[in-house]
Amino acid sequence: DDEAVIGNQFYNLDINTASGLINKVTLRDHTKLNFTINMYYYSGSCGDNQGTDRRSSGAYIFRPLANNPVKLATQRTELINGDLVKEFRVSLSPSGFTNTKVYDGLNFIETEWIVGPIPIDDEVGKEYVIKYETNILNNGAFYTDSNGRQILARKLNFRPQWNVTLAEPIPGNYYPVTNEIYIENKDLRVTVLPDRSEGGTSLIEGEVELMLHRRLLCDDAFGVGEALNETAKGLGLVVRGKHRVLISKDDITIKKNVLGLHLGPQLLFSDAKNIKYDEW
Amino acid sequence: EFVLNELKSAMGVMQHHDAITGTEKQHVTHDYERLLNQAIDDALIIAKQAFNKLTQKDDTKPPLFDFQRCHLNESSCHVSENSDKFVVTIYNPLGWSVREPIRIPVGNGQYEVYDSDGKQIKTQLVPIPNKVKQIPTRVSKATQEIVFIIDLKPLSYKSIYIKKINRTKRNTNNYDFYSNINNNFWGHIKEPYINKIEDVQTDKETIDTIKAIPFAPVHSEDISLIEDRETNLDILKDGKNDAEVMELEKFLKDSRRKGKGKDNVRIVDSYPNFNEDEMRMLADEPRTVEKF
Repeated sequence: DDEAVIGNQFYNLDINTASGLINKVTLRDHTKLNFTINMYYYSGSCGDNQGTDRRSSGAYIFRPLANNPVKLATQRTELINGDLVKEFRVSLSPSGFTNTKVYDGLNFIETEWIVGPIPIDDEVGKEYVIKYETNILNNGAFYTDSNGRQILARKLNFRPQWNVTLAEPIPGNYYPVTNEIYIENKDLRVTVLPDRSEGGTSLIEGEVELMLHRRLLCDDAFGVGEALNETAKGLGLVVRGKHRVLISKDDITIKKNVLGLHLGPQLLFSDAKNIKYDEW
Repeated sequence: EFVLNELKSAMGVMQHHDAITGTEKQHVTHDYERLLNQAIDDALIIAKQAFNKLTQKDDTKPPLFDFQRCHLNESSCHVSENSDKFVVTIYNPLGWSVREPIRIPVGNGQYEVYDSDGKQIKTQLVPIPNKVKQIPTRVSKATQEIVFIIDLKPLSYKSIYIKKINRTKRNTNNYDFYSNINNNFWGHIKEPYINKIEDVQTDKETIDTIKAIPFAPVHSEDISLIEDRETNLDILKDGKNDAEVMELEKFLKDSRRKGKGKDNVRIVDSYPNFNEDEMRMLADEPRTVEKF
């Protein structure tokens, strides 16, 4: 009874309302793909910045304490079913939330994410990421646009100009994502479009990972002179954003959605208490 | 141009490498937020004037709409949460057609949404997630969002009319209404009293009290504050002869013109970035109907 399906003309998502997991996506041509969305956090390192191995994670650099991030636990799920939009909401602990939506007639899966206030009671800074996990074999290759114009091929633990051995395998594989990041095999491409510039990577086969929000307690000594610890009413910021996921190789659909997210419709509101419907 | 310069200037500051990467100190972040927010508010003057030109048929009348922007990033909007009838103007800044979902935060109740051709749009009401309601800085009464999907042509706008139906009956405190009627009705009318007139209009005793108010105070200077209150007007017109109704309407027409001047002064006062000359230019900005 916990299994359910939400979908539209383009995507059908098999979900489990008990675990809060999406298990599978079925495309229009009946292709099935393992697909799930999870949120994790990396604990930020806090050192005295006296050596490369004693540097803190801060505003300038991302330096997690361990290479394995902590997966957020599902706290509560909610399914919204309607003609126009179907939503699968998952509250995550600590301080996470994902809302996966499919709209009638729109060719994307939208993930709305909320992170915060990031808890720091344990005096450890945290850096939240979201992972889109699939069974696509991308052989360590992923693609980012970095400057919003040109797509560049990235390869895990690799630099095209020299032989590299990464001392920090997580941040060493992170790249700027302005408009899009994708992985692909010969048949399918999984593209994630963020609504703002974010850091992104693909550390594990079939995964796309994007950094969402960071709250850190130590200065990284690169110049800003204070820790990246933003507070709002003393609690810490709450950040809300959107990703659109497209499982398609159709470039035009992708480009239209990039700009739909970045330059979406502008809304202005006016009271109409003095204007009757007929007059309007 | 000078209005838009505020936003150009703020955007210039935001080209600094610290603003782009977020490596500025926290108090600088707050200053950037202040700069941008103020500049966007200022630039909205231009958008308001442009939309007023497009939506207004008769330039001798005051603007039909007072366009406001909302904090949709936290699912809150003062206008849509507090009004039973409101208009949403949706502009597509892209050079090609788009089909996008729109979400409007509202309070409890049912709503009907009309497209700019007057046809009802298919909508869905979706509860706002608890996680959003719990955002510490959020101040909002919205409990749900109206969702609809809209098609917009390149660089075009649509005006969407939304009205609440099956209004939930509110508790009305008649005592408050009576106690304030003499002091406030013809004088400094505030929004709550206007709302209460609507709420208690089935109460015969209250309507009789309003009707009993002599017609003479309409000539008072203070009465300009009651302009455009149609509910009141209907009640006031009831029982009057044609000559009295004509006089009432003439008065209201005059007071609208006065109101326009006041509105302009109020707008200018709320934009501290501008000097006196610039404020005068804003206040005197002529509104004409442009035909494409």
